[in-house]
Amino acid sequence: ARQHVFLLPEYLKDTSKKMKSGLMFVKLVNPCSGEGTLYLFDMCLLQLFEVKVFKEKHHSWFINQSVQSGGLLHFATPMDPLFLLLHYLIKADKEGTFQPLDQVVMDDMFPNCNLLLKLPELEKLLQHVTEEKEINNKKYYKYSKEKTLMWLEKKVNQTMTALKTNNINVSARVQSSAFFSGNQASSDKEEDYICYAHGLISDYIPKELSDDLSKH
Amino acid sequence: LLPCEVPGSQPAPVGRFFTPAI
Amino acid sequence: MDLSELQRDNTGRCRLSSPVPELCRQEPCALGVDEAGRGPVLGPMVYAICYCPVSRLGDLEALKVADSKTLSESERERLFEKMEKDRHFVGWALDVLSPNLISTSMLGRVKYNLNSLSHDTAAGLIQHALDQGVNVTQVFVDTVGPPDTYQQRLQQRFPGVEITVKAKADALYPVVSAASICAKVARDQAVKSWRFLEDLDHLDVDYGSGYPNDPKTKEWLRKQVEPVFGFPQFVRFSWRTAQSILEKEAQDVVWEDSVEEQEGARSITSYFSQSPCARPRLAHRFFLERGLEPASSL
Repeated sequence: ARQHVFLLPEYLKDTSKKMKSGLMFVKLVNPCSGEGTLYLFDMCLLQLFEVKVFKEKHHSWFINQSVQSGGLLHFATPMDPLFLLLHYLIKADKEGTFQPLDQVVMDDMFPNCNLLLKLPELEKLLQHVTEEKEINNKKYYKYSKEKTLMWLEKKVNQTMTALKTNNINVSARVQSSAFFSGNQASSDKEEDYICYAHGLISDYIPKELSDDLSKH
Repeated sequence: LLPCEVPGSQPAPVGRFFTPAI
Repeated sequence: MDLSELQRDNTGRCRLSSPVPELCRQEPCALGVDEAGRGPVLGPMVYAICYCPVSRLGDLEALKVADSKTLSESERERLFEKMEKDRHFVGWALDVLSPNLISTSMLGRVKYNLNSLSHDTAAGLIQHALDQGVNVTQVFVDTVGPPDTYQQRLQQRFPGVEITVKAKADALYPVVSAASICAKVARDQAVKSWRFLEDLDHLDVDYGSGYPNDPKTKEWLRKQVEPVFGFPQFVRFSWRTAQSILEKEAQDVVWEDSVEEQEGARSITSYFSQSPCARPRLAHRFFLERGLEPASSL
């Protein structure tokens, strides 16, 4: 059987011990491209992880007493599930009405999207990007672009802080990070950081919203 | 991680022939 | 002969040398160069020098160091011991070149072929004798490749020394035959006491003479071949014999550069960018720069 090499956060190790199918690979929508992408879902902590793969041609692995062709290296990193919920809320927005969440998050292509409905503190999450109404103790949601842009603005700011603390090279000109001067932040303009952060966040939202965010 | 493609996924006596070193 | 250094690490090269007899620092000396194990597909190749004062060449001859090819293994060992006893006028040094060093030199991206490796090793040993203060005035070398260029190269390198490069030098000059005995004794010992890095269970060490045309050696190679790793490092992977068995029995391994040669040039139109809508939106440079892409399946 094919073997894979994964880099995972340490705490996920217990999950697979605690529950048999504690960690599940699921195919869900890619909120940027709309295509199917692989995610990892922690059924214990009910946490979503995106899976990126490092791929370079002509590589293989030695894994214990075996050799595995391909040499792919997979990374699972926590991802804010609201990006996925947003995809469905924007899609449902075309009807322009308030809807119950379980009718919004439906997808014949990716039926496992219903896992998103199990997320803890879902209502709190949704407040960032929707207007809601409560009728007979049932909540109905409607996508709010204004609120979403405010939420994404927070995301961009958080990302900018992370880029600075991690000394990520954001300058437009191509530069080898090997020759970086120590005081990176000063040499890069604040605007470079905003553009870079916007670009990074835009990998998780549809093109149209990315343009709106850019204007915002 | 090897800089070459060995096709397939198969048992190999890695421990016998390959002595990793830093 | 103490080959313990080779025992510790038999993946590179190791140099052994006798103490320099005081006489060899004072009197003009003749120095012979020869090798052992050039042809075999298994085990190390050994380059050796042997030197003694020109005035004592008769005594060296008297040791019956005749053409070493005619001597048996045990006779060579006995003669070597005799030379060791006469260490007041005979000195020697040798380089053991491991099969791994030979293979990686010949198969390296920049080819370093066996002749160049041999020439450089011989010159290195002559230099070693000079550095130790031996008063070398004459050098006799068995030919490796075209004798003239070899002679010129050595003469250029050692202008103050009279260089003679000749075929069958070990039958003509006692110092070359003595060097040949040192080389053969070292190689025999190294092969006999070879420490396999690879912990191969039930390894049969009956691999015959190690020469490519020896049926026993060929049989041994066929039995040893491992589809992913090829052979133990005792084998010279750069030998045709080894390579043809690998081509038949081992996995094809594809290296990055080996594919570039195969990929034909792309058509010029393929360099023109596709219409923007056709081109899938690229991932952000943070990921592109790190070779990361979304995993679409396992």
